[in-house]
Amino acid sequence: KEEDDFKDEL
Amino acid sequence: MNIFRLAGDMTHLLSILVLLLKIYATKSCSGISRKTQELYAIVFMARYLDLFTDFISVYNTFMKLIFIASSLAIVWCMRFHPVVRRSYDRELDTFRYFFLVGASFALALVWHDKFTLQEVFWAFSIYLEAVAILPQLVLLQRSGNVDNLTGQYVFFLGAYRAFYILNWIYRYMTEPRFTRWIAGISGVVQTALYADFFYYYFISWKNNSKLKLPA
Repeated sequence: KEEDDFKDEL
Repeated sequence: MNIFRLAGDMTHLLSILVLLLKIYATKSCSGISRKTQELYAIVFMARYLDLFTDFISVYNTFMKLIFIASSLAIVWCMRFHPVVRRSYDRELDTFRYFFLVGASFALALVWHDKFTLQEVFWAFSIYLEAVAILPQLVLLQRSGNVDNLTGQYVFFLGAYRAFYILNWIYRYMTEPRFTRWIAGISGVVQTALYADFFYYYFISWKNNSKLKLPA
């Protein structure tokens, strides 16, 4: 879960 | 990164460049809402708290710095630049945006991914960005004729989030367990607020006439 809600977008 | 998100980021960057061009070339900020610019500065500062803690990519860090620096520079120009500040439509730019900030923050306290400072401020920035264009749209309706660069600025600013919606749909379909409900729903609301502007922008483009929003 942790990694895929990682905010990688601007 | 997918083509929709890249198109969105480039359109967003383009909107900022058009606004900087308008202010620099005409030495005027008439038709531009300072309140919307201030809201966007808050949006970027609240959203990019992780700027120095989470390194994602050079692109990501570079764009975050561009967005923060440009929004602050535009607010500075509109407040303190001796020539530009004189053309600010102070009496037209009266949207009481404090409520937008308060309501967005209250909602972020209730609805967020995780109850941490960074995540609450991220959700706050998402909600605030959804409504940040309101003072600008109100100003356009009040100020009658809209100069081309200002119209293009608002158009690209609205279009970038529409590309992000396509990006979220694409990621939802291609990445297992990808969900961005907060950004997705807010993004739809944000883009919907531009609906009537897009309509009048299209009409002015089709008829090759001056962009005019009904009062």
